[in-house]
Amino acid sequence: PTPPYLKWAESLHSLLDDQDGIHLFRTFLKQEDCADMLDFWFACSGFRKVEASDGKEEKKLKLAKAIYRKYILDNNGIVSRQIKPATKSFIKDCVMKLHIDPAMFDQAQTEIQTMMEENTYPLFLKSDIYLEYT
Amino acid sequence: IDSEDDLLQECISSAMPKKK
Repeated sequence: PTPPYLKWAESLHSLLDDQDGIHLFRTFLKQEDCADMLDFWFACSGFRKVEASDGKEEKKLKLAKAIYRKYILDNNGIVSRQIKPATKSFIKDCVMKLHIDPAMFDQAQTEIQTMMEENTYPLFLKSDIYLEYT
Repeated sequence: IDSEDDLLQECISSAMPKKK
């Protein structure tokens, strides 16, 4: 069978589908000071998965606010700097108007994912951390 | 603020793949 670390090189999704892959990628991103990008990506996926059943609404609102405050609000943060201004205003509007939608972070997540696919992921595959692991 | 961080951590973990 193909060893996991070779699968990681196939696509970003293959890497993010493996616990050890995530761990190593996060170690690399931490070195580059951009681990928040990965955390944000997973936070968006997790947010989408919170069920919309009654009683969860308050939790969703709290979570949306937490994600907004931690990653989007600070314009100097690594995540905030990679997200388009229009996308940020959209999220801000949703939070301010308490309009909590499961897809409200989708566009921002896509932008961060594109950034990782074009930038940090290829760098990771060439990094000492990955090469030493293999 | 602590509970907000916990909520965020829980959310991040829930999206990660489970051990195979």
